[in-house]
Amino acid sequence: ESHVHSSFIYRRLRNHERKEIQREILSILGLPHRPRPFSPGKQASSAPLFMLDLYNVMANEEEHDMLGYTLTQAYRTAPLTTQSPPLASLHDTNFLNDADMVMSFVNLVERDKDFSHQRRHYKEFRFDLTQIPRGEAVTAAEFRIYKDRSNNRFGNETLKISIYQIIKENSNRDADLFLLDTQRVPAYEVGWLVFDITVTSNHWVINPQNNLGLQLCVETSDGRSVNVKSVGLVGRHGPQSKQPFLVAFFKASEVLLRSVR
Amino acid sequence: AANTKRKKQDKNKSSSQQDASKMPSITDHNTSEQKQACKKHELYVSFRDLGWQDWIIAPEGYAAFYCDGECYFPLNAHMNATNHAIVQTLVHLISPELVPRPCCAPTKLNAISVLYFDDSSNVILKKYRNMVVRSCGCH
Repeated sequence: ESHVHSSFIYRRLRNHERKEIQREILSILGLPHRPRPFSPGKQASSAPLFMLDLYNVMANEEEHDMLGYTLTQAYRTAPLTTQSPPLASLHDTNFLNDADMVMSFVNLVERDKDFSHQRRHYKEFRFDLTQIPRGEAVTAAEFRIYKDRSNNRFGNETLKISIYQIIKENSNRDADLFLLDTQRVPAYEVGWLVFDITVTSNHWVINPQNNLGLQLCVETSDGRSVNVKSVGLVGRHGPQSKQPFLVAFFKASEVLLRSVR
Repeated sequence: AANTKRKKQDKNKSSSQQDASKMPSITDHNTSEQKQACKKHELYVSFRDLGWQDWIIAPEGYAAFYCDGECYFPLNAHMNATNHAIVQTLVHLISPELVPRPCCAPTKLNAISVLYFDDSSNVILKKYRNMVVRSCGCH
């Protein structure tokens, strides 16, 4: 559709021209090589959909030439992959004013162990934060997980959902954990839950060897540990569009200098 | 495929001549285009035509534009020029062998946002400044 502008694409590029242009554009984008995502067709997954929502809001505003439109505004107005509004009230979004890059991370590990040594239900998630482009510093990070309707037995009960950073794994007892964020959610609610994990993400970027992942636990109001799946939290066996993911916001800490050719 | 070899060669010859006029290149400056004043030219970069649709999610491409042409004196009324460019134009007229004309280059640039996968299928949304030429002028 936008091809009408083009005097450039009306002819087929010769191979060497294509390579030259590819090299030039990659240089402008600051990429050492062309990325090769391991599973193409992942565009229907939750993280790309979330990012596309954010992109569309930003692109529309840019088209209308709204100067000064920030990521914060895009973030506040984007539908963000869900038909219903997020369950959790969004955290302070001031950090977005400074962000010049947003990145979503796919969940690499999700352990489906139902019980810890102390018969506590939990799920684990892991994200690789070593792939962040050079010169970018984390300003905020969120863990997003989708909650469907709970098992009927929970009725109108309020559930306490907690997210922990795994500090140390132990072979004969439960892992050492650090509580990051907690939310209280009615069992019947449906939508995305958002947990603030900014501090932990920063720690993992600086010390990748300490990235042992996140642990998520659910308790009833009387403190009883319950199965994560039974309360409707969607894991890796759920639909692609509802998979949990991590989203981080960055600010460039250094100016990208292009080499002279 | 039905064309004879000769026809094909003729076609290639004429299309490459046509192509050369469309593409900015060093040789352009030695041809009749030398007379053309500094202005903004259309240039659409299509990520799809570059075969990158598997990793760039959006946009499909963007109108990058480029600046090309000579900086004559007096400059076009609509064309921005730095004070130095005007001085340099005068000095060039005095000593054309020693001092080149000012350069035709972007004076205003716009940003675009690009959404793409990395090698690990993580998704990056980044705003790239200075990607689109908004106006050209003499520097």
